[in-house]
Amino acid sequence: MGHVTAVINQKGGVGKTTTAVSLAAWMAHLGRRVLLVDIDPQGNATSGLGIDRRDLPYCVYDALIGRRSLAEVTVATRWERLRVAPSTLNLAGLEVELAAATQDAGWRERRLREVLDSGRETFDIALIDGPPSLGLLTVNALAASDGVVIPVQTEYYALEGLSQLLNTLQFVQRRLNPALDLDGVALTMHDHRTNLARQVAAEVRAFFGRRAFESIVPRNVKLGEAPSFGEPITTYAPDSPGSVAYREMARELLHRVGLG
Amino acid sequence: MGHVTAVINQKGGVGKTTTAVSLAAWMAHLGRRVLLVDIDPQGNATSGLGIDRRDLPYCVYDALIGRRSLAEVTVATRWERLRVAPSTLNLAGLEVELAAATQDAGWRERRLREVLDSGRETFDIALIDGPPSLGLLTVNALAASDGVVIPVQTEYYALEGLSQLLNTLQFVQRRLNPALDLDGVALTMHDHRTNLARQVAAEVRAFFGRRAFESIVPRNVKLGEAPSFGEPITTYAPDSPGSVAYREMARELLHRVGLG
Ligand SMILES: Nc1ncnc2c1ncn2[C@@H]1O[C@H](COP(=O)(O)OP(=O)(O)OP(=O)(O)O)[C@@H](O)[C@H]1O
Ligand SMILES: Nc1ncnc2c1ncn2[C@@H]1O[C@H](COP(=O)(O)OP(=O)(O)OP(=O)(O)O)[C@@H](O)[C@H]1O
Ligand SMILES: [Mg+2]
Ligand SMILES: [Mg+2]
Repeated sequence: MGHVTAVINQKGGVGKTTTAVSLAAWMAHLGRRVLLVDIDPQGNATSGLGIDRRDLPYCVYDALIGRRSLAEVTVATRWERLRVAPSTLNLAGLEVELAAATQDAGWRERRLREVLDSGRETFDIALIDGPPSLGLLTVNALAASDGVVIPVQTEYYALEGLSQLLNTLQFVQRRLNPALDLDGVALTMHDHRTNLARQVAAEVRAFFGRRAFESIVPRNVKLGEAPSFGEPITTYAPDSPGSVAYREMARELLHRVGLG
Repeated sequence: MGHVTAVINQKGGVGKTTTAVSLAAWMAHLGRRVLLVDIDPQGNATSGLGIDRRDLPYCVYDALIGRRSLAEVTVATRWERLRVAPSTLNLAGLEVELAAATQDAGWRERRLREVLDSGRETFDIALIDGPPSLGLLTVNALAASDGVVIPVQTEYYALEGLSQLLNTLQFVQRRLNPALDLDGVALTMHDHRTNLARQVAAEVRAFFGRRAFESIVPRNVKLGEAPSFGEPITTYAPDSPGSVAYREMARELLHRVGLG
């Protein structure tokens, strides 16, 4: 049975996609069967792995509305053991489309859980890349997951949004998914030269303790360049500081979820 | 009649809030009566100006559901001529709450327009800070505005999202607000030392031409520090490179909308 981890934070631009894609690529490189699930209508994780959304016959949306199975929407990438359930724009309409559903409470929120549960034996770990919101798509990701990774950019506004995020996690744990755990907090885009970054990092560590990953991801232009070539950092610049930080974080995450 | 500009981009973390708050503060400093409208449930623009959301009796949400007027929800700041229509968390529920409305098509999308039209003579320019999505709140902002400012971080993913944003603008111009114009494209968090940033900036300028502001906002830690003190850059670090860039952009924007 594969482990499912959601990479979530409603604050925009904190490194959710970069973290999901980099961890997925490193875990595949380290020998695990990895599924990356892109439920952000922007589709950055999909294009970040070189997949052209216009070429796709199906995507996650088709599985969420029950028209296709997980196996039918999943595509291979150029990297061994790394597969993607890609996103397209029609995901953006899901929230309003499902709002009218007359099924019982919780039906809408469990669409992704049903999709992923049908294929749990096909992967060792699945990572879900979420949109910058706390709407239905994010709640679906949380209801479908065993654990959550929260990327936090070491900036003030990213810190401010954490309490809202933790409230949402508790809501999902109470109502939809009691087993949901915090797999880790990832400090991202860290510029060790600024007081602001060091202060925010210290506050996050003080609050989350050992749940914060040891590995801190530095600001590193290679991480920004990689997606423009449709490659993860593992092949674009494998020895760059950003890549090495994500390799260490991937090892920590695998260890925490019992795949180490 | 005041001019209304929406600061919009569904890509997360591109500098929407920093741009809205900095331009608003500079335009007030330059003698205009400015209203900052925060329709992002995260409420970063509200806290970035030192307003504690817990102290607020009313907010934009109350005006959007018709319970309070714009005048009742608007609060003064410590800075002359700068007023805010603040956001709180209950904005997050608006999309689903209004989804059930039985009024005719376009009613849901024009809530903010009706609110702002009722107070147009009380400001020279209003800036709307939007959330990182293309949902109902963002469509409301576009339907209520005379123009749009699009902040674009000089990074690859920010470039990728532009076509989706432009499609949404055209949809709103056709169906809800034919007068909606592009007031400007703001290049933000620009690190002139990296090829990536220079390439993205060149592509944005090639595509948008003179609609891109001359002034480019450099990456400047002072802009990240200011909100942690609840101050705009105009008082936190008025002579910093980030502040000066936003002062020049404010002048350009005022000129473009006929308030120069
Ligand atoms: N450590 C890093 N160093 C430099 N650039 C980075 C780093 N991590 C991410 N980036 C860049 O910063 C931007 C924001 O990151 P990313 O898109 O992964 O965030 P996100 O949280 O997924 O955003 P959204 O909220 O839009 O989904 C991207 O352009 C990305 O390439
Ligand atoms: N020019 C700059 N230099 C350095 N830091 C900046 C700059 N502009 C913005 N920031 C910081 O980058 C982060 C993202 O900016 P901001 O929150 O304004 O983006 P946003 O588009 O409003 O995000 P969201 O999509 O979550 O609404 C913030 O922590 C902000 O303080
Ligand atoms: Mg993302
Ligand atoms: Mg913002």
